[in-house]
Amino acid sequence: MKLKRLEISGFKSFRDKVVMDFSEGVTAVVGPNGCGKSNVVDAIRWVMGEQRVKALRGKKMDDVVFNGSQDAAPVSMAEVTMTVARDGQAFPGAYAEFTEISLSRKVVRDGESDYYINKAPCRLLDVKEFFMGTGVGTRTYSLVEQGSVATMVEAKPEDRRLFIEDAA
Amino acid sequence: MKLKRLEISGFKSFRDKVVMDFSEGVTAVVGPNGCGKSNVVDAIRWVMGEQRVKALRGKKMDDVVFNGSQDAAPVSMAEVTMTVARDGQAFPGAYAEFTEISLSRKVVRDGESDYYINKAPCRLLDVKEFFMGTGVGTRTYSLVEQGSVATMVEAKPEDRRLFIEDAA
Amino acid sequence: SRARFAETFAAVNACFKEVFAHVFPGGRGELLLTDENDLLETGVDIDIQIPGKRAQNVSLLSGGEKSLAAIALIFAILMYRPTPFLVLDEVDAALDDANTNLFNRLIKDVANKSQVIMITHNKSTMEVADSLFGVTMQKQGISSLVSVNLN
Amino acid sequence: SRARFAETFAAVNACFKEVFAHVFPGGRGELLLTDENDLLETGVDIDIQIPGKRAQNVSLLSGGEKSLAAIALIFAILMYRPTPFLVLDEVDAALDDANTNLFNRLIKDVANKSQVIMITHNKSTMEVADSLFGVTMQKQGISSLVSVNLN
Ligand SMILES: Nc1ncnc2c1ncn2[C@@H]1O[C@H](COP(=O)(O)OP(=O)(O)OP(=O)(O)O)[C@@H](O)[C@H]1O
Ligand SMILES: Nc1ncnc2c1ncn2[C@@H]1O[C@H](COP(=O)(O)OP(=O)(O)OP(=O)(O)O)[C@@H](O)[C@H]1O
Ligand SMILES: [Mg+2]
Ligand SMILES: [Mg+2]
Repeated sequence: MKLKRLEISGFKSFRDKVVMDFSEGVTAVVGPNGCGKSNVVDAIRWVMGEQRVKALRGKKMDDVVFNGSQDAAPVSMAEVTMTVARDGQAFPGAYAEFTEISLSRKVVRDGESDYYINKAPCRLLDVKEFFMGTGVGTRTYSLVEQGSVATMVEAKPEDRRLFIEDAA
Repeated sequence: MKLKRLEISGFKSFRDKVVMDFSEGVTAVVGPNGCGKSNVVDAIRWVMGEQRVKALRGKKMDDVVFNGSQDAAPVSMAEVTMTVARDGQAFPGAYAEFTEISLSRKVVRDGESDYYINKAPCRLLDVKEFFMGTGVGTRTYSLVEQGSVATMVEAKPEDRRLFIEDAA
Repeated sequence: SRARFAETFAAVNACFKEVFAHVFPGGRGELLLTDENDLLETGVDIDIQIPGKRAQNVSLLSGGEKSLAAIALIFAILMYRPTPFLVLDEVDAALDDANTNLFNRLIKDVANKSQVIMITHNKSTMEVADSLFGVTMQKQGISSLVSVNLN
Repeated sequence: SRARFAETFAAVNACFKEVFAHVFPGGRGELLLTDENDLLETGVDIDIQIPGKRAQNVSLLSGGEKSLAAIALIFAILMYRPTPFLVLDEVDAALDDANTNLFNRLIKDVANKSQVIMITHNKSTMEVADSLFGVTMQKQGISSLVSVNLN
């Protein structure tokens, strides 16, 4: 499985829709302090089903919806779509025939999140199950937040075990 | 009061004695990862009376004594001396006539620390009292450890209050 | 005592507003008491608005914005109650080039009142220093000093 | 299950020893179980010896040494169980120039098996990337993308 595209709109500082097409190898995301780089990481975590408000650096779930700027008004909805492409191995379960899958998450202010796979509404559980077999779940070693690289070394032994379990 | 000189010997990675003479303005301490820069900060904290093992990044108080390297044997004693010079305002209390004061701390493995002011043995309390009036105590805003600059902003409101109290 | 805390809080807050406006031109930073009626127990909140953005909870600030806001608060406290010397260990690690240059200018200001001892890997910050100590491990595992030539 | 954890632990540990020796030539890194008799509850300890130094408690490692040891562990786990893509947010912040170059070489290796998305302020790390996204706030407070020219 390869990450092919990320579409972000109304999510955190991304009021206007942006589309990021990814290629093989290493993609660097660069820009000045506060421009929105880590918000892209939060968008990836969020579309993969992240439920912990703190892991998205907010105080409430609504903090992911664009909250306005000095000149711009807040919006009422945030939406992120991740498109992944098959890379050798087929997708798990019912998605085996597809060569591409798009996963979306939408939320309106004060509302619940809606999830979609290939534009068809689904449950959070379906999204979680899709990623479960691929090792890219939201808590494992495949996503390292800003400032927390040394966590594995500084962690208590019983917490360090969780990283090994994720790889099992 | 100005920091004039720091002498470090047998403390952490400084097996052999080093002498650092400081001047006015900004002094930068530079060097590759793991060479001993933050150990200099620990030496400053330690000679000013730091008692918390964790604040010196160790597990036990002996961790401040040079523990050996691949080729060198451990030593049995650590000693740091800080020399401060008068800068306009006189030193507090009994030290008012001095233009320079040296503060030392020595420890042998498995032993207690010994403290000295101008080479005369004194108590930890004397050292603490000396620094109390100057605002350079070991816990205040005047020493920022590696990786913890954002602490004041991320702290809980009741903890942030402590920084303000230190300035009272 | 209550009066002392109130006085310190008010003075530091005034300095913070000033330093913050200098560090984030067009923005606004201030300290707030969580409980004004209980000066002995009250917490201190921080309310920050980055220029061009809405005021938000500090947890949403970026890594660099948090570092810079914290540096502004430290320098504000120093403005009110300078200390003889200041030790900073890689406080510039999260800053981009523009904010590093800003930090370098701030450090020069602070060094007028306090001696500054600063650990950094940043070349432009080294250039701002009045003197340099190089630390090395010529003998593996054993720290020693070496003179540094910036070029 | 017990057997699965034991197998994963052994394999990751073998990878960690290999990656660590590559990252810290002459040093030794390994994982240890805190309680071998209870595979369902045991913790995992980490025993690190930096080249030229004695093995010490990891709490005494420097900021850069900790980052590099953690990067070695992450890459060791990836060696055993690669993931389709890897997201790294400024993991190179504490590294000096030499270790940054080492990191850049490691990233290229990892990118053979996993797609890497990496946020960095480090120019030499940007140069290693196969493609670049620039994020900016041309309209204050609103993020947008911009093409980046490295020179
Ligand atoms: N819901 C939201 N609405 C509007 N802006 C938001 C929202 N959530 C976060 N932000 C803004 O996003 C900015 C932080 O972005 P981010 O953390 O991605 O920065 P960054 O590019 O990673 O910077 P650094 O290099 O300092 O780490 C903050 O200024 C914050 O105010
Ligand atoms: N008691 C001791 N005896 C010998 N070496 C020690 C002792 N305590 C710490 N060290 C060594 O000191 C080194 C760490 O030094 P320090 O934290 O000062 O590095 P640094 O120059 O700040 O590096 P960085 O740029 O990565 O932050 C470690 O490698 C550690 O093993
Ligand atoms: Mg960031
Ligand atoms: Mg350090």
